Order: sequence, then C-alpha cells, then structure tokens
Amino acid sequence: TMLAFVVTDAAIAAPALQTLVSLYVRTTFNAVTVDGDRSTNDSLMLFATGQSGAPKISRAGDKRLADFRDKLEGVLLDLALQLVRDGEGATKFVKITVAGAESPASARKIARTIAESPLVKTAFAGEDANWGRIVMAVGRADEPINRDQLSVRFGDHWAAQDGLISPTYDEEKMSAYMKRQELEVFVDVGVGRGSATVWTCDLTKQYVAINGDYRS
Amino acid sequence: PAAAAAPAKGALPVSPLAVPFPKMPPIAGVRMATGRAGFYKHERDDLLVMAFDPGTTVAGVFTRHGVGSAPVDWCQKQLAVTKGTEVRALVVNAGCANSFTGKPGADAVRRVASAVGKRFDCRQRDVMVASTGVIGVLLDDAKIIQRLPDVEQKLTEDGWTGAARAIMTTDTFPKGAYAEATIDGTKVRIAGICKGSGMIAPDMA
Repeated sequence: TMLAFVVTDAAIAAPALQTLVSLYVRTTFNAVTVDGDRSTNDSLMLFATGQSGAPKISRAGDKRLADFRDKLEGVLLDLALQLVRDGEGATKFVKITVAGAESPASARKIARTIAESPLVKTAFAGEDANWGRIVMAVGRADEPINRDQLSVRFGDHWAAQDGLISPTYDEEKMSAYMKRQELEVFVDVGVGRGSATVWTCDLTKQYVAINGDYRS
Repeated sequence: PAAAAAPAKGALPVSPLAVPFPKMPPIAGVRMATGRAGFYKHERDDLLVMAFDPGTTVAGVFTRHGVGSAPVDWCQKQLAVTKGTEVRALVVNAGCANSFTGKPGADAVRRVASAVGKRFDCRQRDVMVASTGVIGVLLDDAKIIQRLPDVEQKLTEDGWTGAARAIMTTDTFPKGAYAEATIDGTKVRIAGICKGSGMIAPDMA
C-alpha cells in the first residue's frame, strides 16, 4: 500500500486543489510500480491550510500558481520515486521511457508493461541488458507498434535499432552500464509521437523472501 | 489475528537505494503527533494524527482497486459531501488495512472519526482517515480511540520525521519531500510524507 499526505500553507480553494492533485498524480504516483500490485488502500491527500498569508487562489490555472504547480509536482514525484527506491528487495532504480507511441496513454501502457514484467525486472537484478525481454514486453502490451522500427537503448547504448540488434551493440560496454545502481531504458515503438515515463525497480530473491516471510 | 505479525522487514537493512529524510520545517496550520496504538506486537509508533486549523481545504485521489477499503470509502464519501471545503484532522494507522471488512470495518472508521471529531470539536465528516497493513483484518478502533488523549497532548508543528516513521509498514526508511514556492510574491511551503515498499502500482483517481 502507498499512502501519501502533502500539506501546504498556501490558500487554495478545494476545487482547485482537487484539480491539481488529480492532474499531477498521473505523472507521479501513477507512474511508479514496484511489483504491479495495486493496493486496496492507496491514498494521496493534499491539504491547504491557508496560513501563509498568500492570496487565496480559486482556479488551478491561475497564473499566480505557476511556481506552486511546478513545486507541487516536484514534491509528489520525489515522494513517488522514494517508493520505488524502497521497493522490497530492490537494488536497482530504473527509469523507463517509451516514445513513438500512438498516444501518451498508449506509451504509458507499454512502459508499464515493461516495468511490470518479472522477466525484465529479474534481468535488471542480474545486471543483464536483456533487450529481448523488453521487446517481448512491448509486444504483449497490445498497443500499436511498428516491429520494424522498434528501438531499445540502455543509457547511451543502443541495444536494438529499427527492428534488429543494433550494429553498434557492444556487450562489454552494455555490461558495464548495467552494473550501475540507477538505469535508464528508452524504447521507441515507431508509430507516433506519444511518450511516457515510468519508474520501477529490479525484482530480486529478497522480494520473495520478504513477502514469503511477512505473514509467517 | 488480533494484531499484525511483526514485520519481518524490521530486521532488514535499509534499501541501498534509500535517500535521507529531508529537513522539513513546520507548515503553519498543521500540527501532528504519533502514538502506539498497538497494531504491531513490538514497540513502535503505529498511529499518526494531524490536526488542521479551521479553514483548511483538502483534496484527494484514491485507489481504483475493485475491493477498496473502509478508510478509502470513508474519505471518498466525505469528500463528496464536503467538497473538501473543510478538514480538521487526519488519522492514519499502520498494521491493519481495514480492507475487506464489510460493515463492521465501516463502523470502525466512523467511530474513529466520531471520537476525533469530539476531541477536536469538529464534525466527523471533517476527519480524514487512512489505514495500511494486513488485508482482511477488522480495525480495532478502540486501540486508536484510547490513544487519542495522549496523542492530542503531543501535537506539535515539528513532527514530520516521526510522522513518516509511524505510517511505515515494510518500509526500510521514512520518506519525505519539501519545497518552497512563491504565490504573488509570498513564500509558501509544501511538505509531504509517504509510505510504501511493496504492493506498489498505484492507479489513483
């Protein structure tokens, strides 16, 4: 379960507050996954005490709220990423970006499918740049893709380009990259301009130990 | 079980990906305190209460899980009624999710909100609640209610670290974030805490 409670001393009318939290949850808490299991109790609440002395804001789109909106999204993202950093048994922090999708929603679904694939996540744990497993996950997302345009990159290292193993693929460099604690995976599915980013962690033996032992 | 099993993770090392808890100054208009309600067998705070000044507004997004839970149902229902125009307290417990507990679970939440409302001189609808822990275990609201006088005495403006720790379950480190922004030339503060380490794939709306 994730619970998050955010408090500001700004004075913001409830409808505007609701608009902000509904908007920014998409790119923050709803963009992280540890194990693909949604909880029965997930809650994010945002409270505005109005004690700062700043003028009361009634509309989420108010220009005076621009800086606040940015900072609020930053706080929410910071918190959301800490969930991933505490993923049970996690040793790797992984950012997955999908581009070239038919829509942002499609990109999100593909990215999430990659991020929730046990085979992809165990590959991260094993420091294995197993791009084949990523290709597998992309294909089973049931979203439009162009197989012959599909490209996969780990950090700056292309693993696959235009539907084939990359001509610049270098096993040694790739293996060295995968030893990092923080990894980035970029996937272009070659059909449009939609993009999305999700964050996840690796799946380790410790995850099984923790969850196997928890109730016993 | 009457109490949640002591989390095995308590003995585990802090995640290698952990980040330090940030310096989080008080936010005017909110005070908080923690206590031990006893949902865990071992010694630890598992109850958090936040008290908000009159005029505080609230908004929320909640799980779209098909089963949900009594505290989520409560918050959604009260937000629908009040539209978030007034909130006076937040009560959070760790160690019991109060999910899949039917009407008894809903009644337990209502009794908590009612008790807090009486102590904080507000309507029960102005009390938000959240629970985390074992699914299928009915919330023993008496454990919370009996701690309220003690917790109320301890309310402080400077309790973020303790608050973040009190809501942890299998977490290995407390989580917080802080930022300052400017609204029309006036500095405002934004501070938040969260918990979670497993069963994490939020889809809230």
